[in-house]
Amino acid sequence: MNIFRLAGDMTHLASVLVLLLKIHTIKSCAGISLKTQELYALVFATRYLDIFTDFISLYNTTMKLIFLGSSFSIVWYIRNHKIVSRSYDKSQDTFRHYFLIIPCLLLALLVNEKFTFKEVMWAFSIYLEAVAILPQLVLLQRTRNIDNLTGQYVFLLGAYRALYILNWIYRYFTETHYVHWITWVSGLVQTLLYADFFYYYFESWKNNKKLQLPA
Amino acid sequence: GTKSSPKDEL
Repeated sequence: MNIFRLAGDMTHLASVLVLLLKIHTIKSCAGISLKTQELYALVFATRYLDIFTDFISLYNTTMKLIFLGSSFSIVWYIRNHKIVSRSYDKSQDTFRHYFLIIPCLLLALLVNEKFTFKEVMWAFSIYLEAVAILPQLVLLQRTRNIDNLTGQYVFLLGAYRALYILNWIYRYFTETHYVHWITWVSGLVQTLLYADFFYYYFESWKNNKKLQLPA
Repeated sequence: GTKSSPKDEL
C-alpha cells in the first residue's frame, strides 16, 4: 500500500460520505443520477465476487463491505425513501443502462485475464466503472444550479481516479512484474471523462462562482 | 491475457 493508493481510497470513501451526508442529513438527492448509482452497485457486486474466497487483508475486506453496503443503500434511498425519493427528477435522468452494460459485458467476454466466470465479471466491473459516471455527467449538464455537495461528490470521484493512476505509476517502478493493462487503460479512460468537469470545477472555484456546465 | 492475478486493489 503506497500513499497514492491510500489517498485514492480515502478520496473514494470521502465521495461516498459526501453523498450519504446529502441524502441522510439534507434528505435530498437532487442532481444525483440514480442510473450512475445503480451502475456503481452493479460494479461492486460483480467486482467483489472474491470477497469470501480470496482474503487479501482486513483493510481490503472492510473497504469492499463499505462500498457494497453504501452503493446499495444509496440506490435504496433514492428509489424507496419517502422523503429522499421526492427530490429525484426521473425526467432529467434519462441515460439508458443497457447502452453501457451490454458493450462492457461483450468487451469483458473478449478481453479478460482468464476466461472464467469470476474473471469475466471482474473485467466487466472494471469496464463498467470507467463509464458509470456518464449518466451523472449528462445530468450535471442539464442541472442549472449544481449544489456544492453534488459538485464536491463528482470532484472527489474524479480525484480518486487520478490518484489511482499515480498509484499505478508508483507500483510499476517499485514492484516487479506489476503490469495490469485492463485496469490501466480503463482507468485512464475513466479519468479522462472527468477532464471537462475538472476544468469547469476549477474555473468556478477560481472565480468564486457557482458551478455550471455548458450544455 | 494468460494468467489471472490476485486483485489487491479496490
